[in-house]
Amino acid sequence: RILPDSVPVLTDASDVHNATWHGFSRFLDAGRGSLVSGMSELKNYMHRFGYLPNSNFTDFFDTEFESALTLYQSKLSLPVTGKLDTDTISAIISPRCGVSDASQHTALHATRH
Amino acid sequence: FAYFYGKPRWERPSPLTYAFSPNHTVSYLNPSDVRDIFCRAFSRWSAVIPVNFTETQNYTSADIKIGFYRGDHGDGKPFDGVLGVLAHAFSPENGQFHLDEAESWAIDFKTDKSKEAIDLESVATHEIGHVLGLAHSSVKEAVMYPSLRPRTKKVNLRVDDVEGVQALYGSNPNFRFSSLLSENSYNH
Repeated sequence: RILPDSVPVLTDASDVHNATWHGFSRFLDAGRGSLVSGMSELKNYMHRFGYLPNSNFTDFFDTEFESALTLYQSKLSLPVTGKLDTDTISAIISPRCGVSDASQHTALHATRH
Repeated sequence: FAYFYGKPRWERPSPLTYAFSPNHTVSYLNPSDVRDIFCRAFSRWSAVIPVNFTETQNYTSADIKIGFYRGDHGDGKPFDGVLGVLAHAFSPENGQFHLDEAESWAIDFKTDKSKEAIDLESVATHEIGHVLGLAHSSVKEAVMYPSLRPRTKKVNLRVDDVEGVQALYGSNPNFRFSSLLSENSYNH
């Protein structure tokens, strides 16, 4: 479905997020099959941090992006929904380290409790 | 915890020297305060592994080179202004440690009232983890989790951080997990 240009979102802390990334909040609740103007920028974000291999993107929420989103949610210990839900959008627009989440491997380990 | 591809580490780990760029600083921070913050951040890691860190005035020869940079600063990873990307550091044995000059870096939230203030000590502790060879962790409470909200402080290493770095360098003989657990419990 096509979302309107302006989707009211997020939390009381939203005004302190990065201006560029804060624009991603309008993609709230977008899921596979959506065509939203500017979605390619979010795909660039996912590419930058290692979740999408290619760099030539459309504004279509396709299966490849859904897979990337699922991986992102898993990596950041978010609920894995494959959708741009509130938790995911909030994580995306949060300030972060510039080191890519890819090019690494996770060690098998048990956490001591 | 996670490592960079190939699990790189410092082959001559101790002592590692670090230095601040004489040209790439932020004017509103007291250099003495910055040195104290980095000293504490390095100490947290050296408390758990047999690696010592020593500040040197010789920037050129230092193992770890720390500086504040704005926008495109020549390493192919330009900074993006206020918030967004806060800092980045390179895997061993590169040693480059860059902070985004555009951020509102805070030393003490009691005196810094900016809504966008970023705790310098938290970011320093995180990036040192990268310098040592740790990649991003999925554990939200870990220092090596990739994001940090403004006006929040996360400086204490968690079990996940400690186990990750100790798998690279071994344990500091004076370190006890019980002290870490009680400290985290206290802070929580």
